[in-house]
Amino acid sequence: GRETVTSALKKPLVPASLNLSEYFKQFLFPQNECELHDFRLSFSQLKWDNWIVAPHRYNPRYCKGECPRAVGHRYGSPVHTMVQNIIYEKQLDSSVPRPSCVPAKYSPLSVLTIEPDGSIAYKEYEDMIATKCTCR
Amino acid sequence: SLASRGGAQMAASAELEPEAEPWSWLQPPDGRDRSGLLPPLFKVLCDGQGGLPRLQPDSRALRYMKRLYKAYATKEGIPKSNRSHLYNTVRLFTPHIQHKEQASVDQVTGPVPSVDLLFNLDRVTAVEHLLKSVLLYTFNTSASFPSAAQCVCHLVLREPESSASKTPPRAPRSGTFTAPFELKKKYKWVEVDVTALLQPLVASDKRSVHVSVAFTCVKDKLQRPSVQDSPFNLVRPSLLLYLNDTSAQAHHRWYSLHYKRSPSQVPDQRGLPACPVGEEAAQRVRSPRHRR
Repeated sequence: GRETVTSALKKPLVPASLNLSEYFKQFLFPQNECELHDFRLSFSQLKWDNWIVAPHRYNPRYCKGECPRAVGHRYGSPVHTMVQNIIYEKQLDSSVPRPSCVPAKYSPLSVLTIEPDGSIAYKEYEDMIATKCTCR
Repeated sequence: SLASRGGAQMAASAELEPEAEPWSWLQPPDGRDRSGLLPPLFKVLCDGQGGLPRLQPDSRALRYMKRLYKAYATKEGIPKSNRSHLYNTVRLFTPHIQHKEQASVDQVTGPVPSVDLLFNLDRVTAVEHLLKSVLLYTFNTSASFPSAAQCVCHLVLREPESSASKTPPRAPRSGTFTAPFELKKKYKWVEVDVTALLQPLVASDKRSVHVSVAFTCVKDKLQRPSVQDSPFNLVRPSLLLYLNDTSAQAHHRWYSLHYKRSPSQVPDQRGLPACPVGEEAAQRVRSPRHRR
């Protein structure tokens, strides 16, 4: 295989037209990767401000973006996600989708509401605000 | 093939009920309406019943609850973690009926006029366990009153009048309940702890509480206790219930507090027991030695 190795070494690593900084940029700053986004909602938009007294603004946040190959160390994804990514990239089966960008952790929300009988309730609900994303 | 058959069944059932609301798919297949299982917030999120007509709450009560909210949560609605108590629900009820009547004679102060209050606790759900309850008084600011006074609150629990009942009303179960408290000019609110009186009622799923309230106050040590049904014109009280909602949708503070301290013990989603018991706890004790 010595001939093949030497011939491979002779090939230019990077196409002459593309300069190095552009070439490396695609690895250093991947575009629209999976990450957390804000979505500030006011209950008056939903016309619920007649029964939800507080908070005035609610930011449930959401996860959006593409799942890169190196999902392991960045998103704490299980090995299954990398396997699914490889199946998707090599198109071994067209029905297998790319891994999805979904919330991994949440925080609670405190709500002050007026009940139909006129009583007032302060309640803390679990899992109402996404705080971390992952690829699955 | 199993999955495809399941999918076909799902598709078939969807064709059968084209108008079904998406959230109704969460309902159990037997069709019985168990909307009580859904927390109120989730119910509204699904079927947009936020527009239901609502009785307007008492403005003083609303002001108190807004202050409580600011003390417990940030502007974005995140519960403040500097609180150690275990309740994740606070409910405030204003009384429906109140009328004055002569109550029992008190050996110290003679006839004690009292005020009758009726609270409707329909909104308390079976999964909400009572931790503390107080009668919340505020002052009628126009009334003049001394800088401080020692008071005692006398409560008598009454069976709610049910017109349909044939049996003569039983004698009111006297809540041999006296709650001392101090009135001070600088306090805007006075809380009279009635937990011991209400605990059995809320635990037995009682839907309404009928109670007569009277006060005896002493402005200074020398004076005889004077009888008032509402000293210094206290405004009619609200009933505050501090509850621990045990449903899965409610935020359980003790849980996050416990697992925040020892990240290695964060339970994985397969539902490890909430608190380490027996072998696991012993194992944890052993692990430091193992690490050494």
